[in-house]
This record gives sequence, C-alpha cells and structure tokens, in this order.
Amino acid sequence: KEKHKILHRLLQNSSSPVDL
Amino acid sequence: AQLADQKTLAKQIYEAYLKNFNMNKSKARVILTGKASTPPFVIHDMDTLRLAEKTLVAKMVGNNGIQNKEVEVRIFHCCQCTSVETVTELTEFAKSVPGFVGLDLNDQVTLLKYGVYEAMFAMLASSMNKDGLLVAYGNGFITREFLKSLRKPFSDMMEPKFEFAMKFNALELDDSDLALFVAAIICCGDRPGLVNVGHIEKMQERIVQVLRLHLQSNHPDDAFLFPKLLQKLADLRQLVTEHAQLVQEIKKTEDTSLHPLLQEIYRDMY
Repeated sequence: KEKHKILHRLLQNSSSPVDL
Repeated sequence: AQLADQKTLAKQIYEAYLKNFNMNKSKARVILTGKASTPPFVIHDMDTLRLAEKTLVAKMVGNNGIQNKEVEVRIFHCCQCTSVETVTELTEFAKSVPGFVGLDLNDQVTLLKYGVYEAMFAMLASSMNKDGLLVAYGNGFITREFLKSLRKPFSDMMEPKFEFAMKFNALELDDSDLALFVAAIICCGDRPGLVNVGHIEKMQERIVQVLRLHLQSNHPDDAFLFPKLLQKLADLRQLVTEHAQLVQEIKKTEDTSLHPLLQEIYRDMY
C-alpha cells in the first residue's frame, strides 16, 4: 500500500488533486 | 435482455469517457483538420518553444526552477505534467466503469499501474498526425521533426508513439470505440500481482464482448477490426515496456526528476 500511496489516494478520494 | 444490457454498458462507458477526458478524438480532429476557430500555435524550433512556454504552459515551467534547465529537460517535464493529469483522468474514468470500484482496492491499483500508460498511448494517437502532436489542451501543436531533433536519449521518446499512432489511426476508430478499448485495456486479468483474477477476468470478458458487438455495428465494413484491435493490445504492451526502459535510462543519466505519481507507476513495473 505504501508503494502506491498516490494511486490509493486518487482511487479513494477524487477531490484531492495531484501537484504538478 | 442480454443485448440491452450490453448496449447499456457501452453507453455508460462512452459517457464516462466523454465526461472524464479533457481531450478526445473528435475534438482533436476538429483542430488537426484546421476547422477550429483558433488554430493551434505551432512549436517547431527553439524560438517558438520559448514563446509557447511563456503563454501556453507557463504554469508548468514557471517558478519551479525548470525554466533555466536545457530544452530537453523542460519538454520532458511538460510531458510528465500531462501524463500526471491523464493518469488522474484515467483513474476517474476507471471508477466509472461498472464493476471497477467493487474490486479489491489493491487490484484497482494494480490495474491502473499497468494499464494507464497503455491507455495513454492509445489515446495519444487521437492527438497525433504524421507531422506532429497537439499539446497544451489543443492550444499548441509540436512538430514531429522538432521532437526528433532533440538530443539523445530525448529524441527517442516520441518517435515510437508516432509510428504506433499512424498504424492505429488507420483503423479509423471513433470515440465510442476508443472508450470501450480503453476500458478493455484497464480491466485486464493478466496483470502481475492481481489477487482476484477471476473477478477481473469476468469483467474483462463482458467489456471485450461489448467491444466486439459495438465494432460489428459501428464498422460493418471491417470484419477484422476486432482481431486487429486485440493485436494492438499486445503492441501497446511492448510500447510501454520500451517507454519504461527509456524513462529509467533518462532517470539514471540525466539531471531530471520524475514525478512521485509516475515513480509509483514505473517502480517494479516490468
């Protein structure tokens, strides 16, 4: 889970943008 | 009843595709065929690139130290920003595919990890013609020759995608076909490390079946389109493998950073 924490976050919370 | 079910699924996936992706083939074709009210700004040399950086992609190159780096590194950085945006769009699209959010969360991650680049290169073809590629939400067009003229290894980055795109575009898919094709790429039962393979295979089978029927009715004159597309799935896997190797090489030998989301995707990929 730690290895893919941004993907996990994107899957669970669509309103959290990823910084470019 | 089964046919009605399949039509509903095709419609749901197409609607999710139109809703979640900023660019699609019909929008791109309007611009690429010169029918847009404002034509894209053409980037074909260092001067036009600098101009585009000041206007079209100011958000990506401004205030982060990237503006003083060499041209290849700046372009690579912009490619990464676009990739990150597309990964977030693909994630939202995947979540709208019926059945996807019901999968084991770790399997959802695995499907995205292995599927996003294949999906991205399939969709990138929509924004390409033999001479170049739409960038900056369709506001810019960067020429294939200019990308080829960059120094190695950066010059090797886009040419294989153009070669794939020219063959892929010859199949003349529309957005309704592409929506199902992208869903089939993501819901793929043979990705490494999947826990609940059976569950995903069932979902994949349903989507591939819907794709086959949809192609039959949308392209009645091309009886071999479905097998041709299945071959493209294999070609995309090869394209991504080579792309991942090139990115690893760039990461090792060049003074450039890789976005944390893309690092997650590439790490232990193949």
